[in-house]
Amino acid sequence: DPNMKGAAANEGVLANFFNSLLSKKTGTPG
Amino acid sequence: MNPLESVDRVELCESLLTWIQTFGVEAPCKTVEDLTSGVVMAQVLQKIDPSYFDDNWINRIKTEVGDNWRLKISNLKKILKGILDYNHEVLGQQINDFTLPDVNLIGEHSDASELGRMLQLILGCAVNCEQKQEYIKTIMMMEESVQHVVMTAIQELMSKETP
Repeated sequence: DPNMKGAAANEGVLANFFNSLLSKKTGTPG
Repeated sequence: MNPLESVDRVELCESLLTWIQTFGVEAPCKTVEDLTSGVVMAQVLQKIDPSYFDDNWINRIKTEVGDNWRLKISNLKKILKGILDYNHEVLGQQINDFTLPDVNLIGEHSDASELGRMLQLILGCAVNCEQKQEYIKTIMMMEESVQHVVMTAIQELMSKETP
């Protein structure tokens, strides 16, 4: 089902983005 | 290309209104009008960083503004300044080339598009602060369509940030 594939891809994009944000260092020193 | 050119600013506001509700602040925050006094935004900022947006800061925000748009605008100006100072002083970054929200339009006309810009700046504080993990994980639990708008809003902000 192409719709399901599209939804899964979208989910992957979101998860990748927010996970990379989680691992990004904050501006605080140290 | 501006990533938000393809996204409706009003849609951004609606999604960020949903996000703001996850903070569970005392003041009502269901509609655009609920947010135009600035009280909800101030309470959210205090949750994001209680040591910076402390009681001394929040006490300068008037809670009983009613329909008085001058008082609303006065609150909104203090909040916008607080957000910009926080970015500079705590997060160590400047937001360049980002059209700042017109607080007059928010206070006087409950402009959803401008409110969306203001909420976008608060989103930027949440996903960059010390407790960002908590806020990012909350976003990841939200409906996919909301997550998508939030992601685009963050991407736009990130493209305007300079250390």
